[in-house]
Amino acid sequence: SSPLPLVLNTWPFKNATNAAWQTIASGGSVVDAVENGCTVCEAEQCDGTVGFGGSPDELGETTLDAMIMDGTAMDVGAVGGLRRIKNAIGVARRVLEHTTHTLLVGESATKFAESMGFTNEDLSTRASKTLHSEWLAQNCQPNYWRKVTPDPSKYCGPYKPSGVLEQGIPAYKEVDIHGHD
Amino acid sequence: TIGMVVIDKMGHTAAGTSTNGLKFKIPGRVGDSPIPGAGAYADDLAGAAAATGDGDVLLRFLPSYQAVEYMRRGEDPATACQKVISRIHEYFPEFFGAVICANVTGSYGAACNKLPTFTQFSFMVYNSLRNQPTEEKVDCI
Repeated sequence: SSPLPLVLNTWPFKNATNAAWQTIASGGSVVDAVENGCTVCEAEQCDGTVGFGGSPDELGETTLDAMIMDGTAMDVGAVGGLRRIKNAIGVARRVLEHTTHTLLVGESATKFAESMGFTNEDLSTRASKTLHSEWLAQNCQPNYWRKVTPDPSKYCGPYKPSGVLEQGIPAYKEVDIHGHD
Repeated sequence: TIGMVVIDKMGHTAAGTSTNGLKFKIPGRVGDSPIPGAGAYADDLAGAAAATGDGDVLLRFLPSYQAVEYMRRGEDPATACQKVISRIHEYFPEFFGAVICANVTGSYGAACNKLPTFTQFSFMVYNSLRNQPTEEKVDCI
């Protein structure tokens, strides 16, 4: 027999898998299932790489990216660099349902989310603030700058273009498997 | 990041992602996750896929779209995922990334790029042959 329906997700985020399955089992659509499954991970901050309070940027802010794709209608809703709104996949679903656009980004995406009834709230937590201050204390290592001055492999910014390849070629960066997209 | 693929009994597909991205990113940086075809892709006529890892690299290869196109041409999901990883590996041998793939009959697979600290990739499966979500691991190539 066909093993359908099927729920598949990256990493061992079991609660998200279960939430998606329960949605299908109770008659929800596959788009509902993806939204509900990912929402669970956002709420649970799955391994710190999903949802609020993780992966602060250089200024200590957490921003969120999400998308949802309906493979029947080839319809998509997505948000990038979403600020101060926790339920990113919910906002992505609203982009799919209530606009003919595909991707909304940044501060304007936040305004769209507020118009859809989502709450504007701080996404940082004590944990993300601690992570950020430790990073600052380690001269902002690792970072994603190159060919700038001062030497990004040694110092924090602000940086300016230097036109010179790094003063020291950045050593191979150890992969942080808890820091991913 | 969570990347998710769902296919119902009628073969309707959906895919999605949610993430807070890379740590200590330059403000304004967005990875692969919200980009259709990169973070995730779904098409009832072929299947669905989702990717996770270093989004700066993944974004350049549209791995989810590529995986669905391989499945559209008849590759099984595991092979489709492996071909996508091999494609990226040619250009970025040390990239951190993994892909999950499923076709519309409910077959599924996954693949990842082997690194010293990343030799296996864990993902979750729940289908009508099981009564609970099950963790599976795949050896990276």
